[in-house]
Amino acid sequence: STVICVFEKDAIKVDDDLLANSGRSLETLVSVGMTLGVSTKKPAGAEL
Amino acid sequence: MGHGSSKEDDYSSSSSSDADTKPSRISRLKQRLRLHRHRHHRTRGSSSQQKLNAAEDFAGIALLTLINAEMKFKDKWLACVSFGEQTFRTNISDQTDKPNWNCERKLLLERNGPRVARISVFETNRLSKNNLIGYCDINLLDYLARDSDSDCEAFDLLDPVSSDVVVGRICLSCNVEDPIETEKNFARRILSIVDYNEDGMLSMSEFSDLINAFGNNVAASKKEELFKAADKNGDSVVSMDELAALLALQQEKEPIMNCCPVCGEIVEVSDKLNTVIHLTLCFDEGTGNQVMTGGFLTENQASYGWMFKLSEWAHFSSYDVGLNSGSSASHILVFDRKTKRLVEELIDAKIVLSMRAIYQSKIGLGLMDKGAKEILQSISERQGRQMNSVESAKDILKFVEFFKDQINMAEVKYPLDHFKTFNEFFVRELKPGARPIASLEHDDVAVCAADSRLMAFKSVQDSLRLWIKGRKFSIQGLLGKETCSSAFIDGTLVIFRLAPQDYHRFHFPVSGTVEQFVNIPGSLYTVNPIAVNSKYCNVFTENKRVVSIISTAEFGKVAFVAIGATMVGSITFVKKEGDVVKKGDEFGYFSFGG
Repeated sequence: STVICVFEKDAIKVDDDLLANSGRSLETLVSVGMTLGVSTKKPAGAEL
Repeated sequence: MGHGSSKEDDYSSSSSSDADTKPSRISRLKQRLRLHRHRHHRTRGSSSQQKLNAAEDFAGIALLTLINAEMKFKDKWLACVSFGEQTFRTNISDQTDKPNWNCERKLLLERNGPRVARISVFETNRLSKNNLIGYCDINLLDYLARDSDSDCEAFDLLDPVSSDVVVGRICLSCNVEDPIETEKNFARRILSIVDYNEDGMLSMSEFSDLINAFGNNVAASKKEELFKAADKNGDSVVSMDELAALLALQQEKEPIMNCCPVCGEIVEVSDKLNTVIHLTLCFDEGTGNQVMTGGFLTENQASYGWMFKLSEWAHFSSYDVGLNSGSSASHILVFDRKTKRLVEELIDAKIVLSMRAIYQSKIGLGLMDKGAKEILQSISERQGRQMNSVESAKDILKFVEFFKDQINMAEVKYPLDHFKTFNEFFVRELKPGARPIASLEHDDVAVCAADSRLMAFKSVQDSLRLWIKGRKFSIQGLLGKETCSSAFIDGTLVIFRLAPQDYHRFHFPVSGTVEQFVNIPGSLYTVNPIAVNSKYCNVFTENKRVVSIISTAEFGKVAFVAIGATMVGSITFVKKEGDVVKKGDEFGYFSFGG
């Protein structure tokens, strides 16, 4: 079984190590709760 | 060749004139690490974290020597070193209980790179696969920074079946090459490669060849300019020292090393030392300077018996991992994020053959269309009924035994006798806190949704180029018309693949509100990479799945797709539409069934 998460375009910056492994067609063994990435959206009011 | 005298060789080749008057490389490194620590002590106060900071900053080449071992019975022994993505093996000893290898290998210690080397000792068999007898894990930086003045140290070898049983001891040493010596040695090595007349100097034409070898296509006039800049004493030739100075200075101003002349890898301009280290190790491959045999990815590969020898010419470069081997071999290589090591996920060879026959050929998929889909559905339903029966509980212990190194019963919420059916065990819960959630209070940090093998792609184009080969894959096809919006079309895709031994509950990767669930009926193809990598099969868009949308403040909408697979086709959710959820909360689970 598999879970696929789809994030909206430019909504997340996925951790570099995960992208780098995937870029080599190499799966990364992870556990629930490990970091996946950070939001690239600015919090409301951040520009004030 | 590294048998005992290599250290003396290194000294004489690098700085023979002053080797007697200067402190040894080992003591200089220790001093350097200590100084680094003292500096942190003075400036920031004392804590164990400071030692860690100093260690993490360190990069260089470590020379690891496996000297000998004491085992509890006689056999012919070999040892493997697994470090990061590489594994090296020694030669095979004589029949003895005290194998003596004296094999050395240079290992690259990178900033933020792997630190722990696993040493495994195997008894060898002439025909079949060698048996792992003992292992130990050694943090090389801790070892290098220790206060002992002894050149070698003995470590207990632990039984792979029961890690509190000691099955032998292995003696090893590890030194670090001084970065300045690394640079000098490097200059000497490359100089010798293009020094056709072997006079120890580079003429203009030899220098020009060298620049070309670095993948640098500068104009002839620029080469002349560089040559003049290097030729400090104006004798129309460039010496080793002049070349070393040029490489050091020029690489910072305007890099002349763009790619590795050996493996072709593009080098990172911003990290000169790592570049030099990379090139040094590459130059060493196949020269006999490295005594241990390399080119293996995992200790399993390195320990294969004569059968592996038949294919040892088929060199595995680090770029052959994953996709290619996933579809051409009976194992899949996975990078363990926790240990920073490659591990093999073994699949029964018969299953691999049948999966390849079915999923990677037009004929196989043709068979699928002629009733095999129904067969997969039917065996999954039958399996579900069987795994829900009380009799199935007897298989739990066998399953745990089979995956003993991958299922940690200490973190399972209930003891084995709590589970009345296999399916109950399959969807076992974990104790609270068994899976710490990263940055729990920061909802702008997303977390992994399952214990799994993960692939992440910035766009669907990347996923198609690197992983999903099904010709009909698309985000619209995956999510279905009801939930797909234009913002998802070129969105980021993260795939979590669960294996049978994994904890089978999935969790929320983000905090938000569950908006909707959409059931999409479909087939129950395997989700193994063999099928995902097949151009004839469209696993993700044809399999039975449930699409849910989580609405979040930090990430906008996130589509969460739970996809059923052969045998494990039952998807259950523990949350419902409208629930407000926190990242890390349990969302649902997969179980046996159709």
